[in-house]
Amino acid sequence: YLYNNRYAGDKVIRLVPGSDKETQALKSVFHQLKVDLWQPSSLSYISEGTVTDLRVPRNSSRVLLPYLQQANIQYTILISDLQQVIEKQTGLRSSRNRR
Amino acid sequence: SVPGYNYEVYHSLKEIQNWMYQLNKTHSDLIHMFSIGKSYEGRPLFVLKLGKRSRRYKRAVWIDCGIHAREWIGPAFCQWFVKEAIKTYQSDPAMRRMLNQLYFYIMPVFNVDGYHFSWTDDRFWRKTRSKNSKFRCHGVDANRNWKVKWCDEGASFHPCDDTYCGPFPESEPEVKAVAHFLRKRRKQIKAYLSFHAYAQMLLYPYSYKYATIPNFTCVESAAYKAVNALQSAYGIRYRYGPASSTLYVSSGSSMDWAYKNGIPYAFAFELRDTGHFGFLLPEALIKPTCTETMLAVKNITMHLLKKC
Repeated sequence: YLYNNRYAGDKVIRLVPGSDKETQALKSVFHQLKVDLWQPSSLSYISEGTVTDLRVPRNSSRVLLPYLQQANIQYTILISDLQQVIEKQTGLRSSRNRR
Repeated sequence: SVPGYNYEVYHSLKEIQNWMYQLNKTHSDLIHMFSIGKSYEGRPLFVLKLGKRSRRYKRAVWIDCGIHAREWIGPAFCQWFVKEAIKTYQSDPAMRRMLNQLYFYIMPVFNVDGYHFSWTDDRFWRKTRSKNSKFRCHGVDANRNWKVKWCDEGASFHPCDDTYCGPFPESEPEVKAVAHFLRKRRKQIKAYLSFHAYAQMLLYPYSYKYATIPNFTCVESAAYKAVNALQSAYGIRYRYGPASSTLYVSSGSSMDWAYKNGIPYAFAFELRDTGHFGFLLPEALIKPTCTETMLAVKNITMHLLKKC
C-alpha cells in the first residue's frame, strides 16, 4: 500500500455550519480532534455558511460522526475511504510499484 | 517535448527535475534551466526560462506551482504548460507570438521539500519542512510568509497551524529566493501567476483587505475573459474576483506581494475541483483541467501584449 496504508478508513466529510452556535461547537470539536482541514485552510475562516471539507482519521470519525448526528448537524461524506482513493489517484504508479 | 514523458500522471520531485534537465538539453533554443537558490532541506529551486532567445529587451511572465505541497495538480499544470508551449510554438500563431515577445519564468515546484514529503510520508502535507526551535511542529505556510501585511488577519502565529506565517517575513529560504528573484526583475515581469487547488477560482489582489486595486478595470477584464476562455473548453465554471471577498481574507500571500512589488497583473488560480475529489483529483482529469487552464493563461498573456 501507498503511505503504509496510513489513510485506511479515513473519511473526508463536508459540512456547512447553519448558525453561529453550530460554528462555535464545530470549531471546538475540530480543535480537540485535530482534524485536517481541506477547505478553508484554517479554523478561523469557518463561520455560518462556510463550505467546510475536512479529513477525519478513522478513530476520530467514531467520535465525530455520532456527535454531528446527535447535534443534528448535516454532513456529507465526500470520500468514505481515503486510502482507496489515494491508491486510485496514482493508479498507474501503484500498480507499477507493486510490479 | 521529452519522449516518453507522461503528462497525464503525477510525477515525483525527482522525475520532474529529470524532466527539466532533459528539456534544458534538448530544447536549448526555447528553454534555459537555472536554480535561484536552495530549499530548507538543501534541494535546488529550479526555474525554467521559456521563450525565444533574443538580444532585444523582452517583458516576462512569472508562473509558480506547488506552493502548497498537497496541491499536486499545480505542478502537473506547470509541466503541461511547458509541453504545450514547445509543442505548438511552430504551429500556433498565438503561442509563437507569446514566446517571441515574452519570456516565461516557470517554477514547476515551489515548495520542493514539502512536495517530496507529500510523496513519501504525508499525502496531505501543506507547508514547507522547516523546523521550529520551540515546537515540535514543522513547516511554514509559504503563502503567508511574504512581506505584505505579514501575519495579520488569516494567518497564524502558532507553528503547528496550517496557516503559520513563520518566525519572520521571508523566513523560508524558498520564499526568500523567489522574492529576491522577482524584486530584481520587477521592471521586466508584467504578470505573476500562482497555481493552487482546489476551488475552481481565479483570484486577484487584494487578499489581505477588502479594497479595490488601482488598475481594477484592466485586471477584472483580463480575469473575466480568462474564465470565459476556460469555460469554453468543457463548460467548467470558475468564479473570479478579489481573493478577500471571493475566497477569504489572508495576509502575507505571494500574489499580494507581487502586486505591491509593482507587477500589475497578479493572479492566483485555484484549479479543479470543488471538492468531490479535492486534493486527490484523479490522473484522468489532469488533461481536461490543464487544457482548459491553458486557454485561460494564454488569454491573460494576450491581454498583456495588448494595451489596456
